[in-house]
Amino acid sequence: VKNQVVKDEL
Amino acid sequence: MNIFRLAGDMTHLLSILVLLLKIYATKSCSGISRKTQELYAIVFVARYLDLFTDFISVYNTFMKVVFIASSLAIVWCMRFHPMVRRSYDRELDTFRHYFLVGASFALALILHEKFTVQEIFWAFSIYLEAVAILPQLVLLQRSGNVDNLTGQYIFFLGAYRAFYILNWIYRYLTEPHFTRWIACVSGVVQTALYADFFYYYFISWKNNSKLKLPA
Repeated sequence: VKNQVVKDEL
Repeated sequence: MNIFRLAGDMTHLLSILVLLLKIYATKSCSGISRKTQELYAIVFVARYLDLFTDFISVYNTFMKVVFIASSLAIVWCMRFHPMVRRSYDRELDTFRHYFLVGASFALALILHEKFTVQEIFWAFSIYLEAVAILPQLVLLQRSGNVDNLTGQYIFFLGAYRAFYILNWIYRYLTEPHFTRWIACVSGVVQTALYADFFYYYFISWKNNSKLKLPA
């Protein structure tokens, strides 16, 4: 679930 | 990280390098909107608040620092460098950019993923980035002539947006839970703003002539 909200784009 | 995302980040980086090259080599910022550059500086500072709270990768952190530092450096040059500031097209750069900041922040208060300071500033930065190019496009339209480096700067910025859309399509098709409505919808709006510019850019490229925008 945490992975979905991680903002990995710039 | 897919190839479209990497291409997007690299064209974004390239656009900033082209702009820095123009300012450094010609000691001039003519044709460049300081208002757009100030909006980008606000965009990066507001979006990368997570620099201190979330570590994603060395690449991610490095790029964030580069984007914040370069955007602040460009604004600094345009405001304070004794030679560069003289070439600033003040009378052409009259877009009311504070309206964009206010409207983006108001929208972020209404539409966000979570009601936290960081998430609201993130949404605000996404909305503001979508419209930050407007003062620049208005300035170009008013001056009519576009020098090569300024044209390339905007071309690479537009290419960065186009690659990000391909990246989202790729992620949507390959990742099971990829839904990022705020970023994707804003990104499409942002890219659409470049359509007109791209049209004239390709015409000038095809005819091998100088880029000119209709008044």
